[in-house]
Amino acid sequence: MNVFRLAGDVSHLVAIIILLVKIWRSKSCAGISGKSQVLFALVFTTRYLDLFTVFISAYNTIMKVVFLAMSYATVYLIYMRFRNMYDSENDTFRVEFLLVPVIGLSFLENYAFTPLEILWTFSIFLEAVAIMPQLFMITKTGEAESITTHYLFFLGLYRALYIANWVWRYHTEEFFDQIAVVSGVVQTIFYCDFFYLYVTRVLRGKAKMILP
Amino acid sequence: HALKMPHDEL
Repeated sequence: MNVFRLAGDVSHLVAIIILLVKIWRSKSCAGISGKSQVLFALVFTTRYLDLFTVFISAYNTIMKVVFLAMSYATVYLIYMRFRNMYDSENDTFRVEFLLVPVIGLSFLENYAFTPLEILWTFSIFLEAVAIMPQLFMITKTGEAESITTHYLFFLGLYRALYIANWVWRYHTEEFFDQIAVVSGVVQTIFYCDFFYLYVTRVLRGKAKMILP
Repeated sequence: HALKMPHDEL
């Protein structure tokens, strides 16, 4: 554990809490892609199956359970509790275009050809692209509420901090997880355009982020 | 630089 990794995990936690609290308080999930949230729940589910096979640390176990619970709570709020507010007309990204290549890749490129390892690899690749339905939705509607952009900012910050964590681990413990690093870098690139808009628009006090 | 298993990151 290093400071980048801890800060990354905290950013990830903050992002998910921001989204959950936003939906709960406003009693609305307008502007939120339910598809991205289902994909994230699938990411956590397939990655954290090792909860049943290995124990790494109390921190690791607690964080995994919290992430799982919060991602399922988010999906529940969007599709059950506040489904009337769900903007399905703008949440039209074709998820199968992500799932098919990701499933194929996880069978081709993995550390061991075992069910748990293939599912872990699937979760890593899927996380890299899971935000695409959300970014697609913002592009389609041309705007995002500032609280939604704060969510995306913390999610992107988490990714950037994980890259710093990998650089640190590479130099201090010769740790290099090629699958996680390559897909992590790809994932971070998706946020760059958004980061630019966030800094130039949202941080200048706009209530909404309107796309140029 | 072999990967250390199990996966210890979130």
